[in-house]
Amino acid sequence: MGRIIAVANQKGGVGKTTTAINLAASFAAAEVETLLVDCDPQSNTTSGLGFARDPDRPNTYHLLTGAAALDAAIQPTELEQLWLVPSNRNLIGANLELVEMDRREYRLRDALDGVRERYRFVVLDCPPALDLLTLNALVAADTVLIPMQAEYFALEGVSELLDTIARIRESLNPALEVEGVVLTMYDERTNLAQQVAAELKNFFGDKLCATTVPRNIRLAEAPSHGKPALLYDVRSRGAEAYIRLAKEVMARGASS
Amino acid sequence: MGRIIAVANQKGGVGKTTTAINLAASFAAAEVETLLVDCDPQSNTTSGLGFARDPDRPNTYHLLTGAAALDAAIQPTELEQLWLVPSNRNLIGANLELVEMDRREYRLRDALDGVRERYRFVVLDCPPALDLLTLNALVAADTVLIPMQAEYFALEGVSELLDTIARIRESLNPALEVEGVVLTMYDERTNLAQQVAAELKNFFGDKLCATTVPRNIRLAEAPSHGKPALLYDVRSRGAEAYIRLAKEVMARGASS
Ligand SMILES: Nc1ncnc2c1ncn2[C@@H]1O[C@H](COP(=O)(O)OP(=O)(O)OP(=O)(O)O)[C@@H](O)[C@H]1O
Ligand SMILES: Nc1ncnc2c1ncn2[C@@H]1O[C@H](COP(=O)(O)OP(=O)(O)OP(=O)(O)O)[C@@H](O)[C@H]1O
Ligand SMILES: [Mg+2]
Ligand SMILES: [Mg+2]
Repeated sequence: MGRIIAVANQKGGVGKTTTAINLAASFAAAEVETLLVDCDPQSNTTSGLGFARDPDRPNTYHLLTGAAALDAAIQPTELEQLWLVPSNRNLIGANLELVEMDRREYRLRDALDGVRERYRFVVLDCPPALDLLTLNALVAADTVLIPMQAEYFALEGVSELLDTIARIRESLNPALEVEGVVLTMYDERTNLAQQVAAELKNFFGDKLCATTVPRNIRLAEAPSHGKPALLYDVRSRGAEAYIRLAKEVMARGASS
Repeated sequence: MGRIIAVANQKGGVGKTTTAINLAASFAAAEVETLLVDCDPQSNTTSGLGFARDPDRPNTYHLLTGAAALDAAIQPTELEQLWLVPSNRNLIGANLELVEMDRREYRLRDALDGVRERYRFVVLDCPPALDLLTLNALVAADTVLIPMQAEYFALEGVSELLDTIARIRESLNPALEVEGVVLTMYDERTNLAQQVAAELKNFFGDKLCATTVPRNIRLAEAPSHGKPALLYDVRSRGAEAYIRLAKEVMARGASS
């Protein structure tokens, strides 16, 4: 049985897209069938994998509004076992259009029905907001992976995200668990990073991933070539960190 | 006559809050009466200036819904000429509540009526979305300052932001201009940064600010002490960059 993992944090620029792309690519490189769904109207996951903007190609917006079935929206990528549901800026409209719709928080969950039989991992990239798109992802997901920068503003927003997750667990998705918190762009040389990491360790215990992702320019360069880091520069510290993170996430699942 | 500057970019984590706080503080340090308005439910501008969370204190949400007048919401800060309208997580509700309201895009503009006579600069910190909160800020503003990281995903989102600004200029706020684009967390040693900066220069011409803000750990540390960088470490490269940016913005206005 597959697992649906939402990559979410309303704080902007913490590495959600970079984590979604590179984690999914690392699963696929380990010969594990993986689906990546771009739930952000910015569609950085889509362009980060080299797909040009194309509003007519079926995308996440069409899934949510019921205008296309899942199979019509799934695209192959350069990695044999990695598949993508792209997004487009039309997804901005979904936040307003979904408000009036029936089962508005379950639209993604319903659209992904049966997907766990075909993919071992489904990774959902979320926008920087606790809006109806992120809500849909958290209702569809089994677990949520929280990328965090070890900085003050990022720390500030964690309690709000955890409140939201707790509220969703009470009503919309009782099975939702925290997959883990992963430190991104981590520079162990700064005091600030060490202090924040210590606070997170205190707060999250073993939910804080053992793998940390260092700041590594290769991770920022790879999307401009339309490739995950392991296809752009597999020996880079960034690519290696995400391969380790994928192993850690796969091992967590094995025991449950 | 004062000027209202919205600091906006839907891309997350590009330095909107860091720019809003430190630009406003630099204006105030130059003995210029300045008002800073936190339009983001994350309320990082509010906590970055040392204000604790307090849902009962009048804030931007109350301004937008008409529950409080501007004077009731304005708070003094550590800098004599810097004043703050704080925000709170209740502001998330405004995105839905404003939809049904009359003049929903003009709520902030109306609430700030007369503010240009009392403050030379009013700086609006926006959330990482092109939502009704950012829309309200762009309708209230005279100009928009766009913080940009010199990275691929940040470049991707610029055309969408410019489309939005053009649409607002056609209908809701014909006087809206681009104040400038300021490169943040800039590391001139990387090829990626140089390539993106060259593309931005091509695209924006003299709208690209001469001042760039380097990556500087002091800027990330300052908010955990509740202070702008110039009160935390005035000799730091980060504080100096924002003092230069304030001078550049003040000089631009002088000629108009
Ligand atoms: N470990 C890293 N090292 C260096 N650069 C990184 C790293 N992780 C992400 N980046 C870069 O930092 C920027 C922010 O990352 P990213 O866009 O993945 O964050 P995000 O949380 O998805 O942002 P948003 O909130 O806008 O969706 C991007 O330009 C990305 O290329
Ligand atoms: N020039 C800089 N040097 C080092 N760190 C910086 C710099 N500018 C911002 N930061 C840090 O980078 C992170 C992102 O900046 P900031 O929160 O200001 O961006 P933002 O655009 O307001 O994010 P959001 O989209 O969530 O509102 C913060 O932790 C901040 O402290
Ligand atoms: Mg993203
Ligand atoms: Mg901000």
